Amino acid sequence: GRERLLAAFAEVNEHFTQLFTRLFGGGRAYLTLDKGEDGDETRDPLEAGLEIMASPPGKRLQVMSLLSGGEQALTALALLFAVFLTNPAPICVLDEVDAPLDDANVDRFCTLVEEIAESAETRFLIITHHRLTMARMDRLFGVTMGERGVSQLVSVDLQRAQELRRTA
Amino acid sequence: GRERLLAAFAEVNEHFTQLFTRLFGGGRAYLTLDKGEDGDETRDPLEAGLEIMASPPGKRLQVMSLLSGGEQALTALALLFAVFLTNPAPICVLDEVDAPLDDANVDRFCTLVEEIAESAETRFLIITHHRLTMARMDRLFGVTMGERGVSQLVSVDLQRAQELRRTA
Amino acid sequence: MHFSKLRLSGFKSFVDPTELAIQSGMTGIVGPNGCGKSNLVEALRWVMGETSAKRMRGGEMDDVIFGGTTTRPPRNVAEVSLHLDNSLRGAPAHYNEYDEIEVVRRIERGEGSGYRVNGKEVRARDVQLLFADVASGAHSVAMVSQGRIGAIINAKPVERRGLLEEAA
Amino acid sequence: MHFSKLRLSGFKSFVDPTELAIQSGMTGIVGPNGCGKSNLVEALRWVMGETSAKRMRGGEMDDVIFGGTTTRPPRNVAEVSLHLDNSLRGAPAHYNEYDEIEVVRRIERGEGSGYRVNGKEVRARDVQLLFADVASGAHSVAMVSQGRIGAIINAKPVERRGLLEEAA
Ligand SMILES: Nc1ncnc2c1ncn2[C@@H]1O[C@H](COP(=O)(O)OP(=O)(O)OP(=O)(O)O)[C@@H](O)[C@H]1O
Ligand SMILES: Nc1ncnc2c1ncn2[C@@H]1O[C@H](COP(=O)(O)OP(=O)(O)OP(=O)(O)O)[C@@H](O)[C@H]1O
Ligand SMILES: [Mg+2]
Ligand SMILES: [Mg+2]
Repeated sequence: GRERLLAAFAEVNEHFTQLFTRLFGGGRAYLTLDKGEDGDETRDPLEAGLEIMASPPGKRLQVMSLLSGGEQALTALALLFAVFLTNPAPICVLDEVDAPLDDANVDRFCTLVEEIAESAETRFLIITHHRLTMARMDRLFGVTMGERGVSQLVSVDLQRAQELRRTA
Repeated sequence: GRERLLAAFAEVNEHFTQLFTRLFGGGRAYLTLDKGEDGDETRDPLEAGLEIMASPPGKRLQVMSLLSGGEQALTALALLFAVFLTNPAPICVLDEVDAPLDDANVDRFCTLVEEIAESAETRFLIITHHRLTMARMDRLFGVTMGERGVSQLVSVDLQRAQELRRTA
Repeated sequence: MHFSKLRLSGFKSFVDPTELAIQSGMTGIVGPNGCGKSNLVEALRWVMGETSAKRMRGGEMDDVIFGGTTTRPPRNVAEVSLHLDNSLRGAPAHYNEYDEIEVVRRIERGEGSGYRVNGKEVRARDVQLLFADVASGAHSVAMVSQGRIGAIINAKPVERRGLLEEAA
Repeated sequence: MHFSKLRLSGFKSFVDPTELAIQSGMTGIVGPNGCGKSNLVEALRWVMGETSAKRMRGGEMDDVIFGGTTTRPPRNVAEVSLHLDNSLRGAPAHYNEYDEIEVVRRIERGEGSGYRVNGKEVRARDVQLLFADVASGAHSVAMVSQGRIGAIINAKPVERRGLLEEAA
């Protein structure tokens, strides 16, 4: 019950503060178990909400909702990976999580995923439309609908993958 | 009340079916004023909901919620532009609406915007991270934070814009 | 009537005076995550009469005033002006004799905000009507803020009916 | 224990037998809007024991069976199998003697679905426990479906607490 949740909170928060700084290339952030509308200090952690305070490099500390679209997405990714690292799974699937990110943030995101793939022995399946992300993959599969409405999986040959790396 | 809404519905629906086919390069779609959970035929249109039926090229007709992420975004864009065309405004601002789209859909989206800009005399401000969209703009402004936390607007010179066009 | 220029000072991250020319066709706005692109769109919606702090991503309307960074002190005043070119006429009757219309909104911390059109003080209502008469304004369907497409996709059919009412 | 292969047949738009190798490191999956990328992710979640049709973007579970196109008739059966490489051991005790574990889920229209592990019929519960024991499964934090990041950003603090419970 309560002890487990507080222990999990502490571990996730530790991962989160580190991952945020790595993904943003600086700044700081932390999680709080908010006391709810009435600011009740004694509130049971099992009832509390999880609030996220973050300050991207050079900016004031504020609640996540005041950040920009891309900054919020990157912060949410840091939170997801923080929970993931407390108990790494053998597989991780990411479906277009890089859509709102600019090139510099895509680069840091890929670097982080690369490191997790090596250290935690986790296999990643990453769906993306971003050329930069495609260029960082170990291998690429394409899904096509040669015949309308019918999906086919093809392995993208190295030549094509090289081209993607060059123009990214 | 009711007459105006039904007249607006008819006009928006007409624009919507045309815009859908242009944005998807085929297929068909239409709007319906749904009768609600109880299928009450006599339901007042002022209470009804707006449901969207769509079939991308070569696919079965279905409700919008069964389409893919990108197909839903493109359908929602067709609906927005359909409402816009019933009463064109002098300015239209689009903030990263192309994020979920693949290159072919970005191309059709830009072509449509180009045509509306010319015919309706509307000025467009388009925020994007997509290189292909940048390459189609008449001019580009960059927002930078040379000093952390302080935004500055700079005009992107033609040389740089040309480079973007080439690698897109 | 055309929108021709937007000027900001002390508004969100645009602490220094900034001017954006609004020209015909398509103007692209680009830049890294968190640099201030969406803040520009909010400046445009704010000067056209936005009354909800929540829709400005803030808690209260004072949140639009530059709040300071690690190197710059906060400001107490924010001002946005929008220039409309009416040389070809087309403005609502009340303003149609002018060649140029300048709408200014200014807010002082703790004091609320006021509007001026061509130097004369007016109410928020007057500004909202001015833009509603040309199918524009803070809540116009043509002002597509970041995340709006996703909200339309996830909306229930009854909520989507609101778009039709806009067209009616 | 590693995930090594996913096989689908008659599942959503993958009407023909399809095989996706899951290798170490990062595997990118690319393709145009609506081609079937997210369907692949849903096949993986489905075979791991997903019980909610809504989370499979359908009205009822039969919606995962290939529904036909303008040129192909609908199917009545869908089958997905997931191969786990257990040569280095690490599977839950009950299955740890095997070198390879094959989990199969098969559904027939109007008849419901069933599971088999290495050829033996098992309950949904057994499959869910198998994956929960290796920190995976249909609802694992590491299965980041399309739109999940946006949902975390827009969630209220109390809803976000659910992520912590996953880590506890
Ligand atoms: N009153 C204020 N004073 C100073 N800075 C502010 C103020 N309000 C918001 N900001 C800053 O503006 C930034 C957000 O800018 P904005 O949302 O325009 O970014 P963006 O360019 O749209 O990014 P993205 O590509 O991620 O959508 C935030 O980082 C926030 O700190
Ligand atoms: N049971 C089914 N039978 C046949 N086709 C189906 C079935 N269920 C879904 N589909 C089709 O699968 C398509 C959606 O595929 P999916 O969501 O995987 O696309 P995607 O590649 O993820 O695209 P995006 O890049 O836009 O996210 C839809 O167009 C839908 O028509
Ligand atoms: Mg933005
Ligand atoms: Mg998808």
